Amino acid sequence: MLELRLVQGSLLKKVLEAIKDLVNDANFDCSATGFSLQAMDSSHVALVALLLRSEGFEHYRCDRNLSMGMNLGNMAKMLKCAGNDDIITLKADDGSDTVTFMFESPTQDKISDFEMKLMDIDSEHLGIPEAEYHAIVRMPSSEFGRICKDLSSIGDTVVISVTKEGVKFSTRGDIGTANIVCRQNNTVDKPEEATIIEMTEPVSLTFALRYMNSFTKATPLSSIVTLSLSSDLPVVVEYKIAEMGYIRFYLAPKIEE
Amino acid sequence: PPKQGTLNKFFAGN
Repeated sequence: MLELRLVQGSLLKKVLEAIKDLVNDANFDCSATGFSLQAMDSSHVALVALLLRSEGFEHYRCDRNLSMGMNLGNMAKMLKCAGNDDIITLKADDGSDTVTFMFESPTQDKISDFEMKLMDIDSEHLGIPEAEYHAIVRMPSSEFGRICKDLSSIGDTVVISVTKEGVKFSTRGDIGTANIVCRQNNTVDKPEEATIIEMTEPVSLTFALRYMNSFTKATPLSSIVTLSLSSDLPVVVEYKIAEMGYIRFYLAPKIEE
Repeated sequence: PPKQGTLNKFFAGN
């Protein structure tokens, strides 16, 4: 028996909007730790890792570890039917091939339930090794989203270079080139507007903008994004989900042949 | 142009 009650149901709506275009089908894993997902896109270039900790739910009952295969497009369709202020409860019985989403309006005057078919998904669970990153950039998520969108109108790839001076996002395309430098500024009034760079050595990596733009669909989940970069390692683009956990995107770099 | 790598060589399956 599984029963997860999330008072801030909009979080789950936002999570699905953030990942449904990257991954078609995925297993949601439910354990005492929380509700999690790890899935790669079909070309094995990007991976999304989601964790919503059990403590973040108002009610969290998961009698035994359960893996539920869901089509994320269909799940997003169902969650779109929940109001932004609704409380969302996920329910599944042991051995059932369906999951039920229950939506309650804040005033309890409208209660809906949507039952979705589960699917069997063969997915490989990857071990993500702990890594020491050469550079960690923390910046406003809206700024990062704007940069990725702007650069993708010029080129297909972005070179992210971190030095003591700041973080540089560069692209080139048929019409020309673009460079955007964000300097460290931790003296702003609001912490969510700061750009903070921790660097042990300079790093420069090239990534496909198509994926970066897809990751920025998680912007509504957090005002801050963290980019963790090391030479020859996938970048980690992390959006923390307040009080609950995180959504992390891993993207393999482009490599000179 | 640089070639797109995949994640398989970074993350071990288990």
